[in-house]
Amino acid sequence: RTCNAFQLISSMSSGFDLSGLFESE
Amino acid sequence: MGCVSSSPGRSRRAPGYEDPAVLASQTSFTVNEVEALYELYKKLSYSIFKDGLIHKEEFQLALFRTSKGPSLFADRVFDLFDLKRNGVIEFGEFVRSLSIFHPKAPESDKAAFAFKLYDLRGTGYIEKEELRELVVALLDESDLCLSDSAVEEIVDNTFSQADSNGDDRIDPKEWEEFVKKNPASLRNMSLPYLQDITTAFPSFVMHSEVDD
Repeated sequence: RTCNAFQLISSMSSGFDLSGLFESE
Repeated sequence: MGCVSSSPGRSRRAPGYEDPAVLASQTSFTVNEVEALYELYKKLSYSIFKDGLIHKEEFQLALFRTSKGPSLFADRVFDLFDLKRNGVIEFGEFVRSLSIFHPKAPESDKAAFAFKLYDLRGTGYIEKEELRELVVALLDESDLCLSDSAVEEIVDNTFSQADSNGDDRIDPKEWEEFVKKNPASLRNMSLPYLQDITTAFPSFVMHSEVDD
């Protein structure tokens, strides 16, 4: 089954992931 | 004796500084957490331009830890955080926007933010072309390769699930229904780091002036 695009965007760090803001410590 | 201790941090507050108590009352954060976020904010806002405001370059540097080229996603998020649309993220904007990413923030706020994020041209709808553009950017930025027909299939499949009235665009109501059925589509809208930022980053609370 083909995944949905929003799930794909949500699950990939290149998509849209703000964790980097906190990981620079 | 009337002895008043002064806080060394007060004299160097960033230009857009807002009272943590006010910000806490308007967001999902406690006062201590807002103060912890201020420590993070200062670090980010002095990383390149040293003016106490977060510029797009500083935002990208923090996200990717390199000054890599433009990123559609970083651009979109920056623009949505920049509520005053003046090209920088001020402290209040930083806290109010991050609050949407708090695991306890309402799902409806997360869905609304994600909708704006994906509505690239601000038409009030997520159009097929916009979703195609987002998927292509995602693949480009992750060095993944998919054929045009595979991208088309993903986009078409997504629209067959989300575009219930079949007009080739997703309206806010359809989006709301779609994310209810597909909660994983909002996974990136919750940052576990924000659940207890003062514990996750104990160094941030060193300057805290308030007990919650």
